[in-house]
Amino acid sequence: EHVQTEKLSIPPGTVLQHTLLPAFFYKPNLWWPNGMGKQSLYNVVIAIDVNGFGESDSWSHHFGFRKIESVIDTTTGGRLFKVNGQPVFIRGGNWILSDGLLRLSKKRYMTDIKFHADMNFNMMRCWGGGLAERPEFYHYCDIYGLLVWQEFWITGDCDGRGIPVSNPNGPLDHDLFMFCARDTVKLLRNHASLALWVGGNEQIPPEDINAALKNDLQLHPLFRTEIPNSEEDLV
Amino acid sequence: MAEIGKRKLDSGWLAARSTEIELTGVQLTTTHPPSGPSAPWMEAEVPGTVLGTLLKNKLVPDPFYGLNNEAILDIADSGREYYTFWFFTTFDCQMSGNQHVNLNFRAINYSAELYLNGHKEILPKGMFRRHSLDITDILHPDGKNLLAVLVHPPDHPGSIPPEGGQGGDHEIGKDVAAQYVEGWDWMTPIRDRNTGIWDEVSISITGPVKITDPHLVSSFFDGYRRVYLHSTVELENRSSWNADCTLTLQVTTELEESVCLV
Repeated sequence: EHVQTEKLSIPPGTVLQHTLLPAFFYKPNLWWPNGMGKQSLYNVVIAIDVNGFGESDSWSHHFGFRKIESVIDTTTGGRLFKVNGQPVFIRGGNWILSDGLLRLSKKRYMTDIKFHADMNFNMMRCWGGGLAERPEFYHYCDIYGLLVWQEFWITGDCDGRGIPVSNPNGPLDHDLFMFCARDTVKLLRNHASLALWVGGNEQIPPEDINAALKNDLQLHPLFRTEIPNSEEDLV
Repeated sequence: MAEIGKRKLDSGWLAARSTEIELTGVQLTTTHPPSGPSAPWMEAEVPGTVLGTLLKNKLVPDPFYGLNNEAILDIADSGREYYTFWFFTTFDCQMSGNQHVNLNFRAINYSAELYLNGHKEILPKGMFRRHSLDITDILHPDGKNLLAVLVHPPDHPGSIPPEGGQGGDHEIGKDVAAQYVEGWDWMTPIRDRNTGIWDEVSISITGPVKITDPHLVSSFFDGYRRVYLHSTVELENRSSWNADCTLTLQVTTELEESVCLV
């Protein structure tokens, strides 16, 4: 469907962030949740060649074109989801984790997640007292069309609402919490099935953590605005 | 020249309880590596947890059945050292000039000390964070490398009140770790609090420039007819000279098995 290359020069010992020119697609196959259409996935490969050396590194990912929006409905107070502009009636299941000894295998994930799709679910809610689920979990949610609601590691019981009330200010090290949250977002953010990051279960994270999560997780303005029609404008 | 790409280290691991090993990590990865699964060393499940390895070696009953979990010593009673374990493995890696190698842990619970060929690195706390170390300069010239990791449980494993309850005494909430491990209304406590190298271990070989954490975002216009794919990558030039590069983005629809339409 699409190949584009760019030249760039990287000084020695440097780490830089590079945004490629947007790749344009006309009416690509969209990714839909279970029961609403196909879960079309594209194989995206990013490779870098170095003059005088050849291919230096490459990365690939199964990517789904989809737009997921959700807002709180002022009438009911419930959260309304839309995928590709279409409202979705959420049929969700609670998910803690595959196995208490963390024997997490692709085969087990595929079986568990296909089971939920066969039961006509279209969302998995990853509970805050469990895991930030693994890429293999998300891979099969991408394939079987299960949206994922992923909570961070805050629960009412352990963080300020349990009996006895404990840890009202959450974990001891907030910087460590944010480091883990940011690294987890980078690990999982490209999966089509990832629909919602949630601060915690039945509890709002401590104010500083909640504010940092909200700030870091908002959609970059670039993706809100209309793309100029010409590449010149864009550049 | 070693092949560019990622290779998982998911076999041939050994484990031993830290209190049963007198040697240091430097000795284990230089002069006194374990010779095989003979006591106190045992075959290990990596990725996996300490309890998973103990179960694999039938040193604990399977907590999944009946009241077996009651027969397994809880970390609150045993102390953290009891579930502090060494994990050991070897791997081959023959590189050529201008190649670089990273050793990657996708998740460790909860903190660890790593020794590779006698060099020590600290893997900081946190159950949900990746660790990636540039090991290019500490690989063995002959290609045979010795790796030992001493894994420590969460700092606050807590203890389970006689009446149980959701999250036990909630001490685990002080750490950045899964909280269900102290037990919940639907779950008995996990005796080792899921301590271990619980996710993928790999080595990745690159040339002078490495790609890290690409970010893909799509934006939609004209009723989903006009669509853009935005890609941002982090690039690191680990050589000592300027790298003139060609960056390629390729998007294909995998028709069947390995047939692609470009």
